Amino acid sequence: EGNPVKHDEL
Amino acid sequence: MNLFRLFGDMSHLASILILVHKIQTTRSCRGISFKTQALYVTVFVSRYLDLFYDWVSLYNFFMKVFFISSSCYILYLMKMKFRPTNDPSIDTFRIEYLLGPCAILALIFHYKFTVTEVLWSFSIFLESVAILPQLFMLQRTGEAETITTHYLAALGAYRAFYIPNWIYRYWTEDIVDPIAVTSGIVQTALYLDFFYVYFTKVLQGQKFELPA
Repeated sequence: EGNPVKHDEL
Repeated sequence: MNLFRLFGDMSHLASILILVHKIQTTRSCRGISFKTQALYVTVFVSRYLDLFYDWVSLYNFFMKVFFISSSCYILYLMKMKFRPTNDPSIDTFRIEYLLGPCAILALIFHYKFTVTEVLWSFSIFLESVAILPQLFMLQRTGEAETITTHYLAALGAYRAFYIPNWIYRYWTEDIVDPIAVTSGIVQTALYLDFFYVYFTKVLQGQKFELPA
């Protein structure tokens, strides 16, 4: 299950 | 990671350290909105649930842990340690007017209809307006301690730095996060009035006072 958008920001 | 985002994150980190320093050294949380601080805890907790199932980097991990723990610590300082210096009678912004619309927006705009993704959207929307009780309080009292204005300036600068970061990421990685970008622009715009007074008064060595 991957995020459609990278949540790599804070 | 790029420099804009790093500056943004460092500015965010600095804002929290300035706030804790202000409360500790003056032994008072006068001028700080408890409601805004409580909203930040809500923001961080609902956004960083991915700590439990998604690994990004060591940097990302420690920053998330720091933001959750420091925001909880600030609530502790305000409600327990320096409780007598907290004056709820001037902290009168109705936060249900923020929580309700943000919850509705999150149900409409999200990247996936799952609990964590909807909470993520909610946290992004809520963060953009979480400063309003604080700005409302500032507006009511018409003045602020200089250290409090430094806190607000660093906090406002944080999301402002993210804007060039998003433009940069669009060019270099072809990534666009419309929810974060629109909220980030709103969030930064809310500070414009404050920044105007901060640059024209506080940085010129004057006290932060709003015109009567």
